[in-house]
Amino acid sequence: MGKVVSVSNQKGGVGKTTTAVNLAACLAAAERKTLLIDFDPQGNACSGLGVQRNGVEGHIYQVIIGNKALSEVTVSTEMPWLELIPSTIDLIGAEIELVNMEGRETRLKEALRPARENYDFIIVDCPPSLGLLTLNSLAAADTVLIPIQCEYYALEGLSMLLRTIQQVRRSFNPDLAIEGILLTMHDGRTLLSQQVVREIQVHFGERVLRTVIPRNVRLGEAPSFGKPIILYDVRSSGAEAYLNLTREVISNAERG
Amino acid sequence: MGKVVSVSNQKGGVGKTTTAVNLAACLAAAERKTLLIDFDPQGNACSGLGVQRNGVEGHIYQVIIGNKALSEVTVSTEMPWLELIPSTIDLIGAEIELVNMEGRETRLKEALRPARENYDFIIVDCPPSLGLLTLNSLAAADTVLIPIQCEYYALEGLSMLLRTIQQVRRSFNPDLAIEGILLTMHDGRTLLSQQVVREIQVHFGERVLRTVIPRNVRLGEAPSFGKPIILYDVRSSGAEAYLNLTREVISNAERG
Ligand SMILES: Nc1ncnc2c1ncn2[C@@H]1O[C@H](COP(=O)(O)OP(=O)(O)OP(=O)(O)O)[C@@H](O)[C@H]1O
Ligand SMILES: Nc1ncnc2c1ncn2[C@@H]1O[C@H](COP(=O)(O)OP(=O)(O)OP(=O)(O)O)[C@@H](O)[C@H]1O
Ligand SMILES: [Mg+2]
Ligand SMILES: [Mg+2]
Repeated sequence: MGKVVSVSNQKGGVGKTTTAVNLAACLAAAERKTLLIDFDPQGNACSGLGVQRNGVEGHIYQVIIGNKALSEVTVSTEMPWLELIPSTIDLIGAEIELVNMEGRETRLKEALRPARENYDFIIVDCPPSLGLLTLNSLAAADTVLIPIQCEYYALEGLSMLLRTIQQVRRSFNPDLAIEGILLTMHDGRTLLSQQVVREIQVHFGERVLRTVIPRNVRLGEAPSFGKPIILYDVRSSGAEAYLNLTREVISNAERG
Repeated sequence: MGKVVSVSNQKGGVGKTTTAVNLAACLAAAERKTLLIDFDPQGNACSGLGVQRNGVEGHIYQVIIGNKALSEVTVSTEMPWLELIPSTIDLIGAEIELVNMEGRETRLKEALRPARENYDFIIVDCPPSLGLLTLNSLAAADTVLIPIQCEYYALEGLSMLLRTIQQVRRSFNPDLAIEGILLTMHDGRTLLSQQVVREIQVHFGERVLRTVIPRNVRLGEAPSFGKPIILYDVRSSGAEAYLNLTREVISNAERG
């Protein structure tokens, strides 16, 4: 039974896409059958894997409004164990169009039901908001992975996200657990990073993942070549960190 | 007649709030009567100016749904020429509640009409999306200031934003102009920054503002003290860059 992990945080630019793409790629490298869903209208997860959106027919929006099945819009990637469902710019309208639809918060959950047994992991990259797309992803997920930059503004948004997670638990998904809080773009040289890390560890203790992702320019370069970090530069500190994160996620899944 | 500048980009974490807060503070330091509107449910612009949201009664959401006038929700800040209208977490619901309202895209434009002659500049900090909040801000604005990180993913989103601006021009605001594209978090040492800068200058030439904001950790530290950069560390490279930006914005406004 595939585990669904939603990568979300309404704060922008915290490393959601970088985490979703690289976690999915490392899971595939460890021969776990993985599906990455790009649920952000910006489509960064597609380009992070070198998939040209305007070259594909189907996308996730057709699935959540009920026109197509998941299997009809799934595309393969450069990696054998990794498949992708692209997003589309039309997702921007989804927030407005879904509002008056039946079961508007659980359309992704229903769509994923048949697909779960075909994959070991299903990773969902969310947009930077707490609207209907993120709510759909939280309602469909087993766990939520929360990337957070080691910056002051990112710290502020965390309690808002945790409150939303509790609301989703109460209304749509009682079993929603937290995979963990992932510290990203950590720069050990700055006092700011050190202070934010300490603050998060004090408030969230156990829920903070052991792996910390360092700021590493190779992570920013890789998407311009359409490659995940382990294919672009496997010796980089960014690749090492995402391989460590993947070991943690696999061991959490196996412990159950 | 006050000039309304919308600071927007649906890509997250590109420096919208940092730009809105510091531009507004530098305009106030230049004795321009300035109003900063925090239109992002995260409320980062409030904390960037040291205003505790839970300490204030009124906020921008009450204005756009028609319960309160702008003057009823305006609060003063540490700086004499700078006032703020706080956001609220309820703005998350605005995207859904506004959908079925009359004139849903132009509610901010109507609300600002009486306030325009009381200020020289009205700056609007937008959330990272192209939903109804950002549309309201673009419909109300004279110009749009587009911060963009010197990173690959940020480059991808620019054409989507420019298309939305054209749509807003056609439907709600024919005079909407581009204040400029502002390069932020520039790190001259990395090849990535240099490549992205070149790419933007080639594609967008004239529309790129002369001022480039360097990556400067002092800009990330300032919000944790609730101060704009010119009050936190006026000698920093971040403060110098935002003072230069402000000169550019003032001279653009005076040229008309
Ligand atoms: N550890 C890192 N070191 C250096 N750069 C990074 C790192 N993680 C992410 N980046 C870069 O920082 C920027 C923001 O990351 P990313 O786009 O993954 O964040 P996001 O949360 O998905 O943003 P959005 O909110 O827009 O969806 C990107 O340009 C990315 O390449
Ligand atoms: N020039 C800079 N140098 C260093 N850090 C910066 C710079 N500009 C912004 N930052 C930091 O980078 C992070 C992202 O900036 P900011 O929050 O202003 O972006 P945003 O576009 O408003 O994000 P969101 O999309 O979530 O609204 C913040 O933690 C901020 O303090
Ligand atoms: Mg993203
Ligand atoms: Mg912001």
